[in-house]
Amino acid sequence: IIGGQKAKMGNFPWQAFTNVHGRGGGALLGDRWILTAAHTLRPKEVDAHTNATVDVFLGHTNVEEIMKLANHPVRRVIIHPEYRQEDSNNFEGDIALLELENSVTLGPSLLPICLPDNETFYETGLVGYVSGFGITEEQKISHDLRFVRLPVARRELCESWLRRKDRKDVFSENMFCAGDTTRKQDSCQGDSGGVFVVRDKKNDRWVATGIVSWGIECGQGYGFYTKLLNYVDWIKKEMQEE
Amino acid sequence: SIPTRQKLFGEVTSPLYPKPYPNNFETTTVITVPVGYRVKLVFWQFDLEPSEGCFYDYVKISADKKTLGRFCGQLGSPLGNPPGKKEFMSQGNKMLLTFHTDFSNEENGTIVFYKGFLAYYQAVDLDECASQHNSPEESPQRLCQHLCHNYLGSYFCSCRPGYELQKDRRSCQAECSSELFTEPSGYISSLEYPRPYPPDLRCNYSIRVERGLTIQLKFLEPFEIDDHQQVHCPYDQLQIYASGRNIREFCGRQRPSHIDTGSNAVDLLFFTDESGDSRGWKLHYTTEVIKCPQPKTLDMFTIIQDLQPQYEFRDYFIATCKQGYQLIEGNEALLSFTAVCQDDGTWHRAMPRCRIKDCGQPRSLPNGAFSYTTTVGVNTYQARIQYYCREPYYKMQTRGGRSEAERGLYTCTAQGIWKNELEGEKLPRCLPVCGKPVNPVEQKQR
Repeated sequence: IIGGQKAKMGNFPWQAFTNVHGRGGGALLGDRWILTAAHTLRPKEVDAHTNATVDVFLGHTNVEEIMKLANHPVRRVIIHPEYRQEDSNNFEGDIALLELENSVTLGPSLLPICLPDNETFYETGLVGYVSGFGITEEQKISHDLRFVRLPVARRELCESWLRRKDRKDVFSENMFCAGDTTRKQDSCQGDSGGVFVVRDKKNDRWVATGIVSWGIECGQGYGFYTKLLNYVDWIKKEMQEE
Repeated sequence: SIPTRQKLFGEVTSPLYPKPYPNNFETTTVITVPVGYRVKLVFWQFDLEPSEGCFYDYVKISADKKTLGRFCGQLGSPLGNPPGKKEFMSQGNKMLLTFHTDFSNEENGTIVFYKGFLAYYQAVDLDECASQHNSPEESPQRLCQHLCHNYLGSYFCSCRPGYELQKDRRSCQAECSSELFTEPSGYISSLEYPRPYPPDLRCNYSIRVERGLTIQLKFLEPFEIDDHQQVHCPYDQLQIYASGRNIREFCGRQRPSHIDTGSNAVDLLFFTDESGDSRGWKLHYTTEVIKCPQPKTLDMFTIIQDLQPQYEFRDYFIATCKQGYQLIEGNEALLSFTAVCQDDGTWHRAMPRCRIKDCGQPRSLPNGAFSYTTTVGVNTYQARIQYYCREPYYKMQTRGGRSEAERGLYTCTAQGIWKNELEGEKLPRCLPVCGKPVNPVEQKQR
C-alpha cells in the first residue's frame, strides 16, 4: 500500500494474507471462502505449469502473527474462466475463489466482507479503502497490514492516462480504476487479491467493490481493480449454497 | 317243518299260492329271526275253507309255546275265523305257522277252490330292557342292575356314574376312583344320593377345567356324612384338594358354605367305612374366570386405557403415558405396554412407570449457543431453550419474516425431540455477518 497507514486489529477483519507465487491478499466470504485475484494463483509471464502451494492466513494485521495462526488448508481453487494467464496485457476475469477445507470461526479479527449489489458503489469520487501487506512507499514489503483511502476515478481519465503512457493494457467494463494522479496513494505489488471496500451507509455495512488487480508502477496515478459487481452471479454460483 | 333262514323279513304262503292249495296236507313253518328280535306276522291274503272252529282247513299260529290263534275262512267274511289284519308278535325269536287241510273242499256237493294264504313276517327288535323298567334294582330278574340300553337285536347294561359294570356285564360295582369332570359346570354327588351311599368307597372325583378358570363349589341339601361328636370325621370323610393342596375335610350334617377353590384343578376324595346310612352329599360346581388384581398406576403420569371395573383371565390392559412421558419397564424404554391377565390370576408384566421424556443435551449450534428459558440444565418434556448466534459475527437465518427469537426457540416435545415450532428438528443456522468490522477504520482529522 502506497501512502497509506497501518491498520488496527479489527479494521479489516476480512483481510487474508496469501502466499502462493509470492505474497498476496484476499478477502473472506462467508466462513469458508477466500476471494482473491486470479493472477496471484496464475501469474502472468510465469510458466503456466508451475504448481505452487497455496497458503492462506487470516485473523491478524501482523505478518508474523498471522502466520503463527496456522494457515487454512484450501480444498478447491476456482479461477474465473475468462482469466487469460498467458495474456500479460489483459487482466480480464482477474478473480478467483479459494474454498477452505474447514469453516473458520468468526470473531472481531475475522469477519467476512459483503458483496456488492448496486452500481452506485462505483460512482466517481466514492471513497473506498484498499488494504494489503504489499509494498509501501519505501519500496519495502510491509510487516503489518496497511490501508489507504482512494476515490473511484472517472473511467475516461484512466483511459486517457493509459493512452498518454502509450499503454496497450486492456481496461474493460469488468474493471474500474481508483486513485488520484495528484497524490502518491495507491495499492501495489503484494496487495493483489485484496479488496477495495466502500462503506454502505444505508445498510451500515462494508462492501467489497473491487479486487486489487493491476496498475502502472505504484503511486503514480491510478490503480485498476476487478469490478466485483459483474462477477457476483459467478461467485454465488461457485459458492452455491451461500 | 320248514325252518326259514334267519332273515329279518319274509313271506309264508300256502302251497302253490295263489293256486288252490292241496288237500290232506299239513305243514309247519318255523319262522326264525335273529336272537334279540321278535317275529311280527300279518296276513296279506287269506282264503281258506271256512268251518265251525276251523275244524277242516286252518292255519295255526303259535309262539313261545303258546297258540296265538287258529284261522280259516276269507278276509272280510263272517264265516270261519279269518285273521283279518291282526299282527301276531312273538316274545322270542321264533314263530310257528301250521297249515292243515282236510281231504276235500266241497260245499253242497261242489268242489270249491281256495287260494290259501300269503303271510308277511318281519323281525322286530326285542326291547330286552322293557322288562326291567318297573322291577326294583336289586331283584335278580332284573336284566341290568343299573341301566339297560336296548338296541336292534340286543341290549347292553351300563352303570350309573360312579359304578363300573362287572364281568357279568349286568351288575354294577361302585367304581368312583377316577371320576373326571371337565365341563365348566356340573353336579357331583355321592353314589345313590340322596339315598345312603354304599360302604367301603374310595372315590376320587376330579374336576379339571381349563386354566384361567377357578372352580366354585356349592353344596346342596341334604348334606349327611357319618361323623362323631368328639372325633373329627373318624368314619367317612369328604376331602377337598385344590391344585393338590388339601383345603378342607368334611363330614357331619353341616352343609359347607360356598367354596372358591381358586384353582382349575380340584379333587374330591370320598372315603366311607363299612357301615352307615347317611344320605351323602351333592354339590354344584361352577367356574369363574379367574380375576386379576385391579391394575394400579405407580405414578400420576401413567394412564390405563379404558380401565375396566374388573379384569379376568385373558383380559388385558394397555398402559400409556401422559403426553411427554415415556413408558419405562425396569430401565428399558418401551414404545407400548400391554399386560395380560394370566391363568393364575396374576398379570404377566408388572405395571410400568412413566418417566418424563428427556430430549437430552440440546445440540450445540455452530457459531452460536443456547440458553435455557426454563430451568437450566433440565432437558425434559416442555423444557425450552433459546438458540442464538454469536453476534455480531453471525446472524440467525430466518424465513418468512420470522424473528430470530421465534426461529431460535426450541421446546422439548412429547416425542423427546427438541423442536422449533416452524422448522421442527432442524437447527437454526448462524450465517456469517459480512461487512461489519467491530473496529472499522475511523478518520477524525479532516
